[in-house]
This record gives sequence, C-alpha cells and structure tokens, in this order.
Amino acid sequence: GRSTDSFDFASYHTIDEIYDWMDTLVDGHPNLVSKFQIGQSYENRPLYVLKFSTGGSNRPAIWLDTGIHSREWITQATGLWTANKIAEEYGKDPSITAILDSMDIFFEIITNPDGFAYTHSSNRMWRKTRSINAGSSCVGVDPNRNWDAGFGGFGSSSNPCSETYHGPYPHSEREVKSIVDFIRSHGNVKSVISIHSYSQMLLFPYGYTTAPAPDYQELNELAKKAVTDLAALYGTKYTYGSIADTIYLADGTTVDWAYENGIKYSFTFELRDTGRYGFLLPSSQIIPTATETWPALLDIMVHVLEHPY
Amino acid sequence: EKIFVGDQVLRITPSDEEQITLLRTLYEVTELQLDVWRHPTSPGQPTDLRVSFSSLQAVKVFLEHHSISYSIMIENVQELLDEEKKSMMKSKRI
Repeated sequence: GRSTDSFDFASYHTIDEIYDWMDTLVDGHPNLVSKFQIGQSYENRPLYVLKFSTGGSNRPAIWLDTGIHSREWITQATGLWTANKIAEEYGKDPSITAILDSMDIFFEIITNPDGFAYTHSSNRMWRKTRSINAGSSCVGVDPNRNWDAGFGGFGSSSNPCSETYHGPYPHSEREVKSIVDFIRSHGNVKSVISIHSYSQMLLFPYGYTTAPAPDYQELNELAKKAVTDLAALYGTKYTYGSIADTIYLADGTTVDWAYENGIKYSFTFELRDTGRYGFLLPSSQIIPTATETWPALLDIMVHVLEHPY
Repeated sequence: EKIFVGDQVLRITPSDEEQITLLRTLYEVTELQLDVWRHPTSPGQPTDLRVSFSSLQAVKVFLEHHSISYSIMIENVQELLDEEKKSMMKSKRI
C-alpha cells in the first residue's frame, strides 16, 4: 500500500511525483479526499483538483490554488504540505474540523502544469503558460493577467514576449478557463485564495482600480489578523492591502475576477522571501514557509465559515 | 536546457519617483532581456531584477550613472540551480 509517510515534503518534486502523491493522499483518506479533473492544459496535461469533503451536496466551498506562476516552486510545495495538513488535521484540529463539517475545500496544487513541467525540463525561470501565440515566436500567456476583470489594461502587456502578456482575449488559457467554468458551475464558492511567491504580502481586490472594494474594511481587518498570526511563528513580516495600493495596478487577476463574480473572500498570498533567494528559495525553507502560512489560511477559512453570505 | 551561468539578481532600491521612472524605462529595453522578479512600487521599496551575464555591465553602468542604489542578491543564478537540482536528486535517492 502507498503511504504519504514516505513522501518528503521538505523537497521539491516533479509533476509526476506530485500527481502520484495526490493518489496516495486520496488512498489514505478515502472518506475525506477525492481527486477529479477540471480540464486539460494547452499541452493536454490533466488539471487535477483535490476535493476535501465530509459529505452533503453542493456545500459552500473554499477554492485554493498554488502555482499559477510555474517558477514559484515554493507555492506548489506549500500546496502539497497544506493539502496533507488539511487531511491529517480533520478530526483533530477544531477549526479545520468545523470548516469541513460544513464546507468543502477544493485545492488545485499544480495550476499551470505545462509551465511547471517546463521549469523542470527546460527553463527553471519560466512563469507563463506554454500556449503558442499566433504571429509571435514568443510562447505563453501570464495566467494571472488573463482573467475577465479589467482585462488588458494596467500592469499587463499586449506583447507576447512580455512576462505579463495578458493573452489574446479573457480566459484564452485553458488553465484559466477550466477554473472559471468550474467555479461558475459550482455556484457556491465563497472564498478564493490564490497563492504566489515571493514578496510576503496578503492582498485582496482590487488590482485593476484604486477604488476600494465595497468590502474593503472587512477584508482589510481579516488580512491584518491573518498576517499577525502568520508572523507569530517565525516573525515573518507581511504587508497587506489591496493589490493596487500595495503593489501596483494589475489588470486581469484571479482575485479580481473572483470578487467581481460575487466571491467576497478573495485573497492572494505572496509567500516568504528571505531577501536572498527570490524564486530560488531553498527546499529547507518549504516546511517553515508552509507552517507559518497555515494559521493565516485557517484565519481566512474560519472567517468564511463564520460569516455566511 | 537553458542555463544561467553568470546571471545575477540585483536588488535595486529607488530613492524617488524619478528613479522609479528610470527603472521602468530600463526594464522596457527588450535587447537587455531583463527578467523582473519584483516590480518597482514606491520609493524605498526594493525591486529585484535578474540580469543575464551579457547585460550585466550595461545595467550596472546605467544604475551607477543615475546613482540608483543596488546590491547583488544572487551572485550566480546557475550555482543556486545546481544546488537545487542536487538537493532534489538526494531526496529522490533517499
């Protein structure tokens, strides 16, 4: 029999190893975890989502994703640890138990599989998808500029050679469209948390305008609590706020789309940076990063549970 | 496989809006093939830039000419990638 005990969460892994591990997780927690496919990538890799559910039908749900930018390896690695933690802590930790007794969690760990495979085989610095752009020799679209929320404007590029190329039209990327279709068809997703690296931030809408989101106050207070709890473990300092205020105007992002589609609790993390490694965070920091992020994720998920809408 | 021997990541700290504008102009120069890891936001906040070995001199001259403060965050990108690969292989063997 397979066991998650032999899996080394403190190491980076290839896509095949991660997809195998997903099956192991499902085998180990058959009454809690299942795996299903929401689509295929441009290069026809399966887009797998782990579902954590204790039953019920179309319960309110939380969506988590890691690795939409493929080179941000700490995010996929944190995703693995976190998915395992959710499964292991159900029935032990009162918060995650309460959440899963009422809600489902959907977790896409390899959100950009073509890009991720490419970072392992050909170019460790690859960020985008691997779709071919008509009329250009440059490959790929930035999947975090491809969403239909202020698409095509500030902080994105119309140049296919740019790292922030927004793509030919909203949801042109299968990796994005599959999530859009899934969340729309589900109809009861209450929170979207999209995880990136590496500048230690917890951000919320809007990115495409400096206008405050209608729920600004609540999101800001929740972000403040989450980053405070995150810092409690190793003292890692996060900044927080709207994307536009904290970084810069960025159009077509995941969380803006989610918020504009009625998902109030939409957040995006930028995980830790030691100030020395950027995207090349050593694997020895996977566990500390994931461990410190966990209480912040729990804060958001518990808040979603306690504030139905 | 693309290799990154001699590529460096510079941590650049613009002191005012004028320097931010200069950096944004620099980042647009496609011939330099710059890879922006962290975009400039506001004065005093760092921006990180991966620069290929062939463009290093030009970029450093530009920064020094405009008195823009920077430090070397990663001395040689390929060295880190080699360590990363070695660590993955070791884990796989175990």
